[in-house]
Amino acid sequence: EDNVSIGNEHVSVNFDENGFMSSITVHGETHSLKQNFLYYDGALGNNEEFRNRSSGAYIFRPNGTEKAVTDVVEIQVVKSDVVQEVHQIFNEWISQVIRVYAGQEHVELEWLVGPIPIDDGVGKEIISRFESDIKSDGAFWTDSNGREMLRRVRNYRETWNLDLVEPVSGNYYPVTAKIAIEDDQSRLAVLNDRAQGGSSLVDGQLELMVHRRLLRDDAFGVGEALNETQYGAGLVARGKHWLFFGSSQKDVSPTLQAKERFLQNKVLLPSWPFVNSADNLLTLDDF
Amino acid sequence: EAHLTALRDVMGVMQHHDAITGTEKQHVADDYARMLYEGFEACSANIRSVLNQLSGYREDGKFDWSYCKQANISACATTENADNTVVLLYNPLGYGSNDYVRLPVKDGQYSVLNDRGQTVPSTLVPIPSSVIDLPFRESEATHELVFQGEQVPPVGYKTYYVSKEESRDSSSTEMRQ
Repeated sequence: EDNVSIGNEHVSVNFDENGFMSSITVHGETHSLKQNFLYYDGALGNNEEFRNRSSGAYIFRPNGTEKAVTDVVEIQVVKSDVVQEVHQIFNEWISQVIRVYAGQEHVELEWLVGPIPIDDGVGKEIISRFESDIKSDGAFWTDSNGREMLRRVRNYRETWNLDLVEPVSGNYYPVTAKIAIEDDQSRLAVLNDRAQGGSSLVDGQLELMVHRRLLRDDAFGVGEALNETQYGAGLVARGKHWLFFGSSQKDVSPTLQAKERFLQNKVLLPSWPFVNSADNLLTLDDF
Repeated sequence: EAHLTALRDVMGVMQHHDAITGTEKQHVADDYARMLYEGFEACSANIRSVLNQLSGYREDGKFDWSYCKQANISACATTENADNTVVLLYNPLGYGSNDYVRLPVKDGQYSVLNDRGQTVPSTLVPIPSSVIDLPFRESEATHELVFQGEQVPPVGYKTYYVSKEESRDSSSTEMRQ
């Protein structure tokens, strides 16, 4: 009956009465931080017209604004000394585990999306969106193939005057390792385990596209709709995001950015577990 | 060398922008997956040989190391069917690592010992129903055994002994709401 919270001595994640992540507490300070899954309907266009093409493998063209997948999330909480987890079920095809390991300063989100339903004849592109109280003033940072972070400004290009006719996809950038926002006080960074599209469409927000299923070819060359199936159903994808929230002050040592960089190395080059059961003949003495 | 080159060759092919972004035709995507699988399998022979030499195990098939190729759906034929498993963590980084390990297992009580015979704190976490119910998942694992690798040395390894015990401890730290 109480609101749920998981965490450790460094970071706690708090959930609201509907099961959504609602805030994060870092070193005693609590900040609003919501997370939800939403989707864009893929545009169905006339590929003969340049500005009216379908959303497909090469291009992301949402048809209208995003929609939340649910208002209420079913959750299960597991707490132990090693790890604390909240298992969320958003609907029949989206679920997530949010976890905090003992001693770690980041939050891990393991999402599972699919098979994306297409019974309504509409392709869908699914995003995970984070909403914070950070006053990011239109700016966000995305990595360049895991190397330096590049500053992006919403609805702006550095070298020409932009007339943006695609307000969502025109602000999407490739994210292969990290996307971040910050203001004078706080910083939010999300690391990913695979290349995804990402953006900050509203100040304080970050979003990453985790899965897509589209029913039309975009006429850019592949010649197929991005409608992958396995065992007769749409593809299921499972992956991880790692979230860091903390001070953006540069005189803190080590800075949050330094911690993010170490975590990036660890999650992208993790230890390799090898197992050996030897048909149950391995005794402790053998070990 | 031929085994390693098999994966090197595949990784060369995977530099194509279609493989990076996923804009290849479906039959090409399937072929890429096949090539990667064959590259992995070739390299795994080298890994197995190296680990057998390091650990002093005989290469008679009984003491073979493997990796859990279906860990991404919380399934692993080795860990979920064994009463005793040796887990070797290899750290590819140039500095020490303390990654957490998640091993798919059946419900029960497990102990984890490090290379000095000391008990390592561990816990059993249920696998979400959305994963267990995946239609193509063929696994009896219902839980994941979670423990932390302790300062695995740079470009080095540590081993752990995981054993399943008879009965479940009633004083389990797990709490569910």
